[in-house]
Amino acid sequence: TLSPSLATPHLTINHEVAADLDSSNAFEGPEKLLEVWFAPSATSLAPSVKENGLKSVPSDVWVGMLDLVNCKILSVVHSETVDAYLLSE
Amino acid sequence: SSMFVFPHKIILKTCGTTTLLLGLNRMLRIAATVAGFPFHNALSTDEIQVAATPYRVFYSRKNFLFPDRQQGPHRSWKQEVKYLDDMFEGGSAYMVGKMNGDHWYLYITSPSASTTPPRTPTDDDSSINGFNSGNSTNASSPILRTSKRIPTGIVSGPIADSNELNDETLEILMTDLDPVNAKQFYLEHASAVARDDIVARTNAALRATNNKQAAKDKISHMSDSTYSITGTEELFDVDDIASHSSNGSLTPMSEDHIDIDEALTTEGHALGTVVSDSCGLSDVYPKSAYPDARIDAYMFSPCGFSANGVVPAPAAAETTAATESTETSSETSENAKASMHYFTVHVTPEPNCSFASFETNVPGGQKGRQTADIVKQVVDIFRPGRFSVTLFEAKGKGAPAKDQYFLANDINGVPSPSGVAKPRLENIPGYRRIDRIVHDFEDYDLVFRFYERE
Repeated sequence: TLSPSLATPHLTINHEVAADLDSSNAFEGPEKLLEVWFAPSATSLAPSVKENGLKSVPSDVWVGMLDLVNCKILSVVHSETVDAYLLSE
Repeated sequence: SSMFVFPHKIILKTCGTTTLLLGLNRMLRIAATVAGFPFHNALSTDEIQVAATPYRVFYSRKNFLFPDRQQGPHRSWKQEVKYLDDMFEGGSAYMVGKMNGDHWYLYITSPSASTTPPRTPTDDDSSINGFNSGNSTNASSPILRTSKRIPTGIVSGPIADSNELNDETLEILMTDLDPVNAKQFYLEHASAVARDDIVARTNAALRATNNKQAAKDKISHMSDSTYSITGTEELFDVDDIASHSSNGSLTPMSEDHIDIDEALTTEGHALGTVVSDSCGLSDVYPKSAYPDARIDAYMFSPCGFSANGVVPAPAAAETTAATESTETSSETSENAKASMHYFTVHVTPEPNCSFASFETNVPGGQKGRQTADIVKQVVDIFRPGRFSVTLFEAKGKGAPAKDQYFLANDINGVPSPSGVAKPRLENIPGYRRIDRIVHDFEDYDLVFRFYERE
């Protein structure tokens, strides 16, 4: 992990998954794309929503959801307004 | 595959035979129970669950090459639509493009004006839905049977004046990649490039060493005082390299240091970075123009490549000037200040199913680069036989002006103040445009274009 700061995106690598990933049996390129909005913008979150909204959800919570999708987290770039997860498959 | 998590939305793009929609119900529950988004109760087959009420939902994909190999609801568009219709109210499904050729599918829900006050999950609710115990969602069950479909568009709290300003997504889906270009995305080739890269760096270091030694010799004839040479010594420990050169074991000691053995066996990220640089992807949003951008790339074994990029939005004044737009919304500028954009690339290079995708929400016109510039640069990396371009943009405030600008940009490019001709999406060199289809949605414009190699 590189030194994080609020303004600079920083990378976290999941070595446990990334180290021995074998994609020999993967095939078929075209992807599915899902985009779910829970509010019209990042500045219009309901009062009940935690600060930072979905970004407040810990990475390991997403793991359970991604298991259902058959993806694993290889690495994450964290930044102030978006976390970018690179996934297996 | 990639996932982008913003405070208010999540984007999940998955490749191959992944079962993306099977994760949707869990996603809604996480949004409700962990992030605290407004929710409603849904009755599954055997228990009450909570699921966040999404503001709106988009689902899209190109037609699959091998639909029979897909799993869950992904074997056909009809099944995917049924799955989504069973979950959401008010969804609309579209097929865009040639039925008997490459086409693109879209499912979209509209935000409604419902005023039903949503509740906020409590601890009691969380214990009822079994989220923490993990027993309420069965991965093998393809469809969550709800007693009531989830109404989208119910939003509590302050509602934004319009959709997220500057919300624009460009997606390029490329098939039948040029075999030579596709080779770059094989591990073996990437490793060779990495080796060449190391050799080149080593040679450069040796040259620097020799130059330094020559200069040192020259200086020693002149004076015994200290000397200084600027250049690569800040990247390479020349003395260390010189000491290794006698036994043939050369290792550049730099911040860009790559341990090739480690990269081959344990670190797809290292080779991903090499490929990202060598194929030209790193130049789409170059460091010179976006110094704070960050690319996270991974080279799969034996082939395949994925990369995510995070691109900070430029300062407001810069954005406004660069877009050369007639729109001068101060809200746009404010939004740009706080926003971070992304791009993502996925490549499957095998000849029988070669495919590459590029997606970004960096607005066209930023840093003076129009959408057509980006499309041309990306297409040049892969040289596909066929590709589609979808441009999706929120109308936002001032819809008529923006709509006009968007469509004009799509067709003609934006004229620059200097009068220099800008690239046009209509003319991508080496390609013939087959289709151009415009969809005018309630609050979004969509332009779909399809091209074939000439």
